[in-house]
Amino acid sequence: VCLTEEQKRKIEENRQRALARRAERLAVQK
Amino acid sequence: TNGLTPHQSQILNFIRSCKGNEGMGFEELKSRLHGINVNTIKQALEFLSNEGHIYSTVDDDHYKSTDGD
Repeated sequence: VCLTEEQKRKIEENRQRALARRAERLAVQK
Repeated sequence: TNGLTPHQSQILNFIRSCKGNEGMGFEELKSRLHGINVNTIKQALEFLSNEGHIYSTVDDDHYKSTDGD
C-alpha cells in the first residue's frame, strides 16, 4: 500500500505519541 | 507476564505480526478473533492504545504496535 507524505507524517506523529504514553506508563509502574 | 489479559495479549500479538504500512484493520482483526465479542475487541484496543502499545495509522480503524518496528 502506498501512503501519501501527509499520511506518513500523521502516522509518525501517532507513533511518537504512543511511545510517549508507553514511557509514561512504565515510569508510573516503577 | 506483561500485565495484559489473554485477549489483550492475543490482539497485541496479531497487530505486532502485521508488517504492512497501514497496520492491521479492525475488520481483519475481528475475522481472526472469531468468537470474541466486538465490544471486547474495542475495549482491548482502547486499553492497548492508552497504554502506548499500539497507535492508529491511516484512520481510527487501523493499528500498528509501537514495538513492532
